Amino acid sequence: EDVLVSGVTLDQNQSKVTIVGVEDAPGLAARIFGPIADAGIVVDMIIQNASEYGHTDMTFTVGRDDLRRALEVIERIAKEISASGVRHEDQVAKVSIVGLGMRTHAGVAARMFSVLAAERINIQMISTSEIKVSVVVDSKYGELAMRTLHDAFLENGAGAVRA
Amino acid sequence: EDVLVSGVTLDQNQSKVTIVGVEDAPGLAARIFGPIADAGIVVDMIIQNASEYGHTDMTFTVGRDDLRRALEVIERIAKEISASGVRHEDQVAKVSIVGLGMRTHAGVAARMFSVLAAERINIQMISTSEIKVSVVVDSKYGELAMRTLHDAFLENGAGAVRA
Ligand SMILES: C[C@@H](O)[C@H](N)C(=O)O
Ligand SMILES: C[C@@H](O)[C@H](N)C(=O)O
Repeated sequence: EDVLVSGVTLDQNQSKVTIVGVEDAPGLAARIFGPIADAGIVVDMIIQNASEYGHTDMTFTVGRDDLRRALEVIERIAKEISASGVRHEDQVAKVSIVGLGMRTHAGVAARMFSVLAAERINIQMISTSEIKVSVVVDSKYGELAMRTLHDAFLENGAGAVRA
Repeated sequence: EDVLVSGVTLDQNQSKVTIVGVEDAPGLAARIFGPIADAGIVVDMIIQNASEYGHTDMTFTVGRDDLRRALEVIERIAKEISASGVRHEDQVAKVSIVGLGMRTHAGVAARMFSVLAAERINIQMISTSEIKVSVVVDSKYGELAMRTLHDAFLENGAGAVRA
């Protein structure tokens, strides 16, 4: 099945916040994002992976202008919920392959990851949807990541990638 | 800014596979998803959160019919890359809020998480995009999750949620 890759996007205006060691029990996600939403903070990605030992990390990204406020909210909540801690990164690059038919995107994802690996760019986070495969990388590699992915996926004219 | 929630979806036909303790260095994601793509396995979600100590977990979901083949591929790769191990769950429920303007989805996400918390449904994984906030929950709660989210977001006629 053909997947149509229509573009590669780069967002260099994001900060990353991770609440470490959140109890993996009903209600914790709500206690974190309720106050974030109430503060009017615009969240882009939210990523939580599955846990094994009863605790997990929750990461979200915000526009860099919202980082300070997000940290104020999150540091308070982290104490209230007895999380292990809070980490953040002032600037990260979110790079995405955008396309259609991405439900069969294993091939697109694999190729994206290979292109980045060839440039020795470390993938910090991965999140996917039917129309997008997104990774977060160190902001200093954002431009390089976008350019090499653009060359790999879109330089052959059609933008079509056989998945 | 108004967010338009257009629907709540439930996918009960997914299995979850987690490769635990993957070295967080360039090339590992490619080594995992290359073979998965080559095997023609259809992947839905891919989730990797940020790591702190040089290793991270990578989780993906596949249609339940692909689980056995996915595990064959992954168990071999996990050894090759010296991952700590592989976990899987035969059936999980992926529940999503689908809408437009979800870049301001902190409010939608917070409300979704609160609705699930009120039913004591544990959120195992979270992944978001501009058009979707998706969670993975225990498959036995899939129907309940969908119904309560549908009632919360769509029963007031408009389907419009002030974010
Ligand atoms: C970690 C957090 O997502 C928790 N499992 C909850 O349901 O709220
Ligand atoms: C863990 C994995 O994503 C690794 N960081 C890579 O870049 O391949």
